[in-house]
Amino acid sequence: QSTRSACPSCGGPTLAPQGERALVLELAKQQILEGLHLTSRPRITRPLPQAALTRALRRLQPKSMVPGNREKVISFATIIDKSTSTYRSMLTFQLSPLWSHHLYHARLWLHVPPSFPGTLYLRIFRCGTTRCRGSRTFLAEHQTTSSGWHALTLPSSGLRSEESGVVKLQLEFRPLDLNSTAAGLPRLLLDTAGQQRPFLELKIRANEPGAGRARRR
Amino acid sequence: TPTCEPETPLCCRRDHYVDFQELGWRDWILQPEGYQLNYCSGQCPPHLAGSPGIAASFHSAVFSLLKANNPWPAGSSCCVPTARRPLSLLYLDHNGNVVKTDVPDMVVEACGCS
Repeated sequence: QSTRSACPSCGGPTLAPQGERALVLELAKQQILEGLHLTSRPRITRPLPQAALTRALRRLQPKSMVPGNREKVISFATIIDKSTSTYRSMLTFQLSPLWSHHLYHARLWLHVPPSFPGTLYLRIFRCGTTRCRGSRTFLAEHQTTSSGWHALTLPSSGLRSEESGVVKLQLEFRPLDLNSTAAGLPRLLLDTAGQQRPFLELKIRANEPGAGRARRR
Repeated sequence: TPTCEPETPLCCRRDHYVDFQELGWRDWILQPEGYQLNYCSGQCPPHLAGSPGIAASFHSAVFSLLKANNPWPAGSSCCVPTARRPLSLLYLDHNGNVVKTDVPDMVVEACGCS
């Protein structure tokens, strides 16, 4: 190469500004994917409703830094099955199998509409991948008379997902006031349109050891 | 460390702001809108080897002059990052989950000669 235009640090030819910009953009893509441990960029097939996304962003407090090598996740129910019975419904979540063993905090957020009559008594079970026949694990119970968003803390051990990352939760409603019935409760409670879609709020410890340690180059 | 000017041949920090819109990634990276992709480039002659950056203290400047007048065997010294900070990202993963994470050592803040 002609020494006149040699790049000072690598001995290669100095890049023209456009060439340097293109190189920087490629570098940025590699750096981001490597930093997120992704092999390719995610393809968003089911865009989230803006209201649900806004709520998630508010929940994740974008300003606060995540403590070293931890992650926060908001996972919206992908399937809401209300037909299982009058008093029961099933929520399906698609998590990443990698999170299973590093999950240390889990809450299920449910929205109780203002039109809801009386006292709500709710029990939450973890189901196997089938339709919750037979084996199901009790996770939590909740009772409330107020409407609005409710956060139900779940034992993180109860959310270990299979290899597929699928987590199925069964909600069981029971009317407490004699004159109110649970009939149609699932329809009332579980909004599938997406404005008040139920979601899981998770906190995960990153899985590689010493992730926060400064890497020496 | 100074940011590189076109005529700066010595080790410095080259600043580039990357807007995720320019990458076509704003559909899955929710926040921030972009980030500083800085990198280090420039020569590290022997008398700068080991200096934390061009704008060193007076003592290390004198020490560098002494080194320059008594060149040691030519060891190669490289222009490398000497300070970096994490980047906080909010993004949608392959399953449509909203993930917030801090990627360590993502932004180069200072360069110096190894």
